Amino acid sequence: DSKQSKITAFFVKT
Amino acid sequence: FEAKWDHASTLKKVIDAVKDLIGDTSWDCTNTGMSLQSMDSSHVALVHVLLKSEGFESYRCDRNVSMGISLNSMAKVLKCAGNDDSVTLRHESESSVVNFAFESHKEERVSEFELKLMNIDTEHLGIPETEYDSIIKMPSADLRRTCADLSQFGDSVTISCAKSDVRFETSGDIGTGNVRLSARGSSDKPETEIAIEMINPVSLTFALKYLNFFTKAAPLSDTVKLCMSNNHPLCVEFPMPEVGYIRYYLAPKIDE
Repeated sequence: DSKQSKITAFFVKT
Repeated sequence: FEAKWDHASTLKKVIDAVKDLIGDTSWDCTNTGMSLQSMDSSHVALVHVLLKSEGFESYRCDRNVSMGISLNSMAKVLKCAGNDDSVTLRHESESSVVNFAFESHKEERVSEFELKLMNIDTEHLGIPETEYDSIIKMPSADLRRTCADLSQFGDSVTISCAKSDVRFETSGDIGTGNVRLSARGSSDKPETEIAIEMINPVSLTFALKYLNFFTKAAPLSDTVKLCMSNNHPLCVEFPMPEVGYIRYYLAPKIDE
């Protein structure tokens, strides 16, 4: 099974 | 701030390409152009639109401004413009509205609308420069069709890129499906070319729902670029030569 990751896990808040 | 396009069609297509994914957003206007960056409500996808000042008929931005706008309202306003009408956007410092003026090229019809601005708290994410493992350039209609076809069979698509072909695979309750696209050159019609630049093989899984949102940008650009690295968000870029681009980023599904 695969889980949807969030974009916020890859790109950091500026 | 004052920006004018010769034809409303491009702006109409840009809004249509992003409004269903992101509802309210801020347009950031500087002297180099207008841009927006926004995530969808579930924070899985990110949209980045750039409209360069050179792409406008005329463009002036004396002071940087961030205009919070409901894209659905902007789409409603733009419905009142004919495709060939010119569009002028105006915003004065400290004003709580943005003005839209549409003018037919024979100048016999001018319409003006005023849209209320919204206060939007935007979280800006830094998008790092990435050396992608695989870059695929293909006709945008091919991507749209592939995603639409595979959506009939499954919710997710696995995109695997090898040296000379790219494979899209899905499976669901009723069965499985896959589409393989092979690299093909075309010197007389570059827009029909499929070019694969592979440094390392890549295989990533994505929710088709989002890819179907992204391909709404296909009317803006004959070609699309898919940039992929393992365990990294996919970047789907629709270039608009001389005007700018729409880039969509999508977080991959990861094995539990």
